[in-house]
Amino acid sequence: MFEAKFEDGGLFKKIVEAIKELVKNVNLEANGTGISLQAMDTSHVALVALQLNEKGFKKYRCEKSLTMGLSIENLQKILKCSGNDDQITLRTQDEEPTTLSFTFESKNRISEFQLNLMSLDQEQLGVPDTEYSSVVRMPSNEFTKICRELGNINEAIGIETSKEGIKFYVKGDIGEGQVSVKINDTEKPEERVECEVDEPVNLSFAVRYFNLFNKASALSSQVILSMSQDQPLVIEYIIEEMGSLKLYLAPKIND
Amino acid sequence: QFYQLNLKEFYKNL
Repeated sequence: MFEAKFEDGGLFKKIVEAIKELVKNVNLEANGTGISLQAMDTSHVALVALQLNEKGFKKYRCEKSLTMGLSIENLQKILKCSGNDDQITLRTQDEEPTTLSFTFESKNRISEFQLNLMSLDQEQLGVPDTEYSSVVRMPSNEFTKICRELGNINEAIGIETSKEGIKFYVKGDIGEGQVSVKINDTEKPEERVECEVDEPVNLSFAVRYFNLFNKASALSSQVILSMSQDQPLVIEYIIEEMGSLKLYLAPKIND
Repeated sequence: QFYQLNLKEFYKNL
């Protein structure tokens, strides 16, 4: 039997909202340590990796490892029947379940839904836990804003790191521009900008993916960008007390 | 000239 109860069901809704335009069908993996998900977009440019640890749930039980194939679109239809303040419980009964049950609980109502599961043949990529040569922490809303602004000018956005900070730049048909974000150690943790740069990087990415990734900014006030030259970038949103959502994006490489 | 790196190939070839 598998059971996972989110005290804050709105959090689960935010996670689904954050990934819904990146991936269509996903395998949700559950085991004794928690729930995870790894899926790639159809063009193999972006990868979503979610980890939710059992300790972060109000209630968690998983006797046997389980793979649940879900359509994100259908999952969202069911989640629309829940309130943002509901507690949400996911549950399966059988060893090889064909449905995933949802209980939405508020002060005055309890709703039950069953979502049909699918069998998905999805390859899991072994993404190594590597050291990155530049790691930047900055406010997630600031990152969202910069991507939106620069995305107006060109479809590719450049990111350059140095000991002084991080610079975003674009060069398009209409002209070019850059935004430098200064390092600060303000007392407000959500406004802090930190750069750990062992080796500077200069990378280029398709901005439309960033604009999709930025839907995850509702999960955390800070975003962590981990980069190495000519390697996929990782954008991480820490989900407080529960785990993290990591979004990987392949760069455009200078030929 | 830029080309778009493919994530699947990148991680497979590691």
